[in-house]
Amino acid sequence: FQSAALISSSAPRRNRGTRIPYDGPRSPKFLKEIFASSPSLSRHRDEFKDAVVPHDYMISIYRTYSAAEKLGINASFFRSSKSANTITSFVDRGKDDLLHSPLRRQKYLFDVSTLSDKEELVGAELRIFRKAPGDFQASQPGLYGIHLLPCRSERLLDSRTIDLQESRKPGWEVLDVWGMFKNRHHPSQENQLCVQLRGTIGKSETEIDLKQLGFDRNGRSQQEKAILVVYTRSRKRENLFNEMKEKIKSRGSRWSEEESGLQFKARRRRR
Amino acid sequence: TALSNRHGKRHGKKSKSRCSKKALHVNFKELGWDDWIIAPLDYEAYHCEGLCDFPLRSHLEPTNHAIIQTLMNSMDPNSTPPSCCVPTKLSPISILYIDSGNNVVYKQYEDMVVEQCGCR
Repeated sequence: FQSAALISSSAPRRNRGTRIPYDGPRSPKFLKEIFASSPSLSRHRDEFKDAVVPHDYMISIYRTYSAAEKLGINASFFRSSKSANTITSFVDRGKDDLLHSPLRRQKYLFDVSTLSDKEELVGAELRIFRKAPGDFQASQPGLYGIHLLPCRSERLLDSRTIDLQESRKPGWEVLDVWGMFKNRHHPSQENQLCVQLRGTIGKSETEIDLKQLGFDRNGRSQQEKAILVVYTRSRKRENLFNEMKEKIKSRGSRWSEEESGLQFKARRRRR
Repeated sequence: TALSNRHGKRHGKKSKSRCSKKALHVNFKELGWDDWIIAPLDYEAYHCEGLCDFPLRSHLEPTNHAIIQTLMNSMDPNSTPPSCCVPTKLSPISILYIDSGNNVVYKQYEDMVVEQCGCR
């Protein structure tokens, strides 16, 4: 039973001795025994958790807003939160196929199928990690432009200027992709969201190899992968059971029927 | 009845306390929810416990109905139960979790912590 959880140093620790009364078959000890005796279930739990590495940005959001909450400040009042009460991060699924060719256009793909159409979208941004270019000799110092466009159009979503002389340190480039969501169907109706990045020299239209600017995606850790951050506001009060229902549905489809018997029983007991 | 209760309490007689906020420490790991909740691992949710008996105190912010029900209960406990000691003010907490698509989500969940209890 390894925990996927982040232990918040600021979590309230009052009344540590108080425990939810569990008796008989509902006791945590009993559940642990079920899980320990079921290798397939433990394996799935670990696989599920190991697949997810929270980005520092999401941890930072959580820490900031939960600290504010403890001070009685409503997190949705923060300008950075865009009045959202839910912030979802989608990890980039795109890959740079051409190892040796110049990278003129880079596609970023996100599976946004879990976005609920019951929630009001209030903002979206793409956060791309830019490494320090390995070969500075090949990259001429000076001003470069990065431009973000939808994959199926040449309409500019957002752009930034990078000064390679000054920006030798790695860091995150934040681009506004709210334009992708405006005046179109709710993203949940389209499971995939695709945007493309291109780089130019100065203000010219001459395209540059994005690898020279530090956007090469090969060999990146999970933490360094680009994320699409979507800000939503619930139209009605949600309860925790929505999350539990979704979880059960998603796991139900992932697990084989053969394994599901014991797991379902264990899960039902746990719920 | 109210006087005799108070008298009994003064002499150490075991009696149920008046409606108030009590500790309720929630540990998500013990609930088995740590496979989808990243943070917090635990928090203080509190709960409401105690008697809503006559005379109701103003800080319990009773509804008019609760006042009537409590009065009826004080006159004839067999005919009317006492009003209920329940949360009257709740506050949200932030939760960082993994959704069904394996995405990391921050959400502010409403009504997770009892701030105030009252008789309803």
